[in-house]
Amino acid sequence: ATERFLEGFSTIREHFIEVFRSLFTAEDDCDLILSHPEMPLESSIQIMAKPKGKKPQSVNQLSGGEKTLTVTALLFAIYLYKPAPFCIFDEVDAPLDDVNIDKFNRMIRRFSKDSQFIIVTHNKRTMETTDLMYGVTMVEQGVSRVVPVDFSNLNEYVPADQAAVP
Amino acid sequence: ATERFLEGFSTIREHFIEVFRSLFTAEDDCDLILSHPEMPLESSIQIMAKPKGKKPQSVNQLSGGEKTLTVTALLFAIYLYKPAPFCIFDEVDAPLDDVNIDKFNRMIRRFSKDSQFIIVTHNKRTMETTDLMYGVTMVEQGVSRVVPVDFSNLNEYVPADQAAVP
Amino acid sequence: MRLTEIEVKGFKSFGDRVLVRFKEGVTGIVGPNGSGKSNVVDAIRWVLGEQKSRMLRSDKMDGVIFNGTNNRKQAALAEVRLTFDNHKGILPSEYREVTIGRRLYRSGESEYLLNGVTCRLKDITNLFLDTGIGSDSYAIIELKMIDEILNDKDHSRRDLFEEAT
Amino acid sequence: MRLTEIEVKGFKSFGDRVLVRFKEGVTGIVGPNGSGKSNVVDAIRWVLGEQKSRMLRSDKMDGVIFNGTNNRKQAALAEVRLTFDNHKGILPSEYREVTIGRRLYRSGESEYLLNGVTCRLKDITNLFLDTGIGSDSYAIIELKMIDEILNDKDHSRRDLFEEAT
Ligand SMILES: Nc1ncnc2c1ncn2[C@@H]1O[C@H](COP(=O)(O)OP(=O)(O)OP(=O)(O)O)[C@@H](O)[C@H]1O
Ligand SMILES: Nc1ncnc2c1ncn2[C@@H]1O[C@H](COP(=O)(O)OP(=O)(O)OP(=O)(O)O)[C@@H](O)[C@H]1O
Ligand SMILES: [Mg+2]
Ligand SMILES: [Mg+2]
Repeated sequence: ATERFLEGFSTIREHFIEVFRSLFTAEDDCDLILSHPEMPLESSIQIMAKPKGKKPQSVNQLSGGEKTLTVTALLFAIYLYKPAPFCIFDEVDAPLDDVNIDKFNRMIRRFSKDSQFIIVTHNKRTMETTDLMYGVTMVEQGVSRVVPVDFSNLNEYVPADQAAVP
Repeated sequence: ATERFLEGFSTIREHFIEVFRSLFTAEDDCDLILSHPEMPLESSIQIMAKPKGKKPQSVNQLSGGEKTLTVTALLFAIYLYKPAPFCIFDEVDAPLDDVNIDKFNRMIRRFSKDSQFIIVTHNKRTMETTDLMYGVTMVEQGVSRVVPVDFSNLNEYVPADQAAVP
Repeated sequence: MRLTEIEVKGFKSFGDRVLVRFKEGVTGIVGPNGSGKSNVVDAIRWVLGEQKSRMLRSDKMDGVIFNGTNNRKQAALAEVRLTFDNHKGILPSEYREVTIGRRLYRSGESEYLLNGVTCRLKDITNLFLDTGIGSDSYAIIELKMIDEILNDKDHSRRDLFEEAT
Repeated sequence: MRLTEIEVKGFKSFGDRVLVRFKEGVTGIVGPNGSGKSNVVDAIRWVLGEQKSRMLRSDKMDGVIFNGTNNRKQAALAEVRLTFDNHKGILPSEYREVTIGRRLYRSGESEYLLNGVTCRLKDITNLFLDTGIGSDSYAIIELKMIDEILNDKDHSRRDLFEEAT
């Protein structure tokens, strides 16, 4: 079991570095470190993430968006090692700026060749990258219904311009 | 002290109901309830929020956006009772859909006649409602700088279209 | 092995029966706040065997049964069915299409079903063993979990690795 | 009493001195992930007397001092100054403009300043007593707090009411 954990850990670690660098840039650094390499099964796993130029004391010093991208890179690294048939993300894109949303969604598209993705989102850029969309609404108060939507009828289900911006 | 707490509590409660109904709709219901009305200073305060037609068991059953609007209503209720000279919101609009973002920002505009607001956001609709904007960037790696922005130079600081959407 | 369809009735805000078909690739779920998007995700977690009511934002397990509205009675039972296309034979079942189901009656009785036949929760978890699918799967992610993994709350990060290796 | 200006140097990612002037109404702070927007909010909390390093995402208080980059040395001290327009006399000070400041040296020494004169933290908190301004003010809100208030984590909801009443 230790064998398998170590082999899995080392593969996931390599994937993590590769995925992190494509969500950030090639000049950004990261690592996964076992707190007790001699006792892998008792070890906790430390995440080190160092966007270019910065010297964060710990991942906790990173910004909301940087933390989200870092954990996303870890998750995708695990999916590369052990692909899950489908992945569900519920508003994980909320803390990301536009550039990072595009990188995040491009990564999802890359993985979607082998896995199915279900993405809950409020973000228009994310919506543009989906293959198919379902709109969830409550026409009758308190009762959900689900209908297929595309960009032609999106505004009926995701009312964007009903409220006038002052 | 009990006197003052009860008087404050009852005023905040009235404001909460009023603000909640403008963030939601007039048909939505809410309340603030003291767990032990006979011992107000020992009491915990329960929040009841009931969007129209729904019968949630507790506020915990509400959606991410509904929870955000509910707590926002409570905060604004407190600001009505005891105005703070300035309020800072850091990406509080992230879980909200477009219609709710507009309501949220309209409420901020209403309160901004008497209080100053500083709003950190990634959302374009929110940006449209500000009087003044500052862009924070890191031209030199790891070193922040702040510059005034408006919609004409926004894209230099909030790069929206640099990445091609696939 | 991909998800082809989910059918939900009486579960959370799904007072009416709802059927959603999934295709390959990326499916978006959109809609206003409070419309039921996360409830769809909860339905998938629940039918895969989620036992912790707080993971479903509920105080008690019966909190997932449609509790009615001003114009509608509450439901007597919550039911979710999830269908998979198993033509690659990833799931240890001779069926090409595998449907798992779960029911919870207001009386407290609960049932699990595999291709329409009542079974134990164990039969369902065994079916998905080693596929990375499960109610606590590393493949069902919401924003709160990002923080939990980063702070390693309740060994969540350790669990993530153990789940995968 | 409104905020007119904040000056930050050596605090978190502000390796260079940064001066931001505020006007009446609604000021937006925008920019890419990781650029330093929340650090501006942290600077305001810190100069108002924040003592809990975890509220500033730091393990230890010296974590707020600019720790350098590949091309720059770390700072020897972190310094923030916040200026208020007091023409309505809300703050108990005869000055029309009130500036509070805080410094933390890497050696561990720390200073508080009121209109340029060294003072105790107590002098600053007394100044803001009953104004609703303070490092744990109900007027500085981030998304995590929405959940904490809803779940009443660590009596956060109770504190909110006590702060206000
Ligand atoms: N057992 C139940 N019966 C009826 N309605 C329920 C039940 N459980 C939850 N709900 C309702 O479902 C709604 C929440 O739905 P959900 O969390 O799926 O919204 P959402 O679309 O994800 O919204 P957001 O965009 O804000 O995250 C709440 O308003 C809640 O009252
Ligand atoms: N003491 C320090 N010295 C130098 N840099 C620091 C220090 N503390 C934090 N930082 C850096 O500041 C950055 C975080 O900034 P901040 O949290 O303000 O970003 P943000 O603009 O709010 O981003 P987001 O939109 O993702 O929330 C991190 O990359 C972190 O490394
Ligand atoms: Mg949701
Ligand atoms: Mg931030």
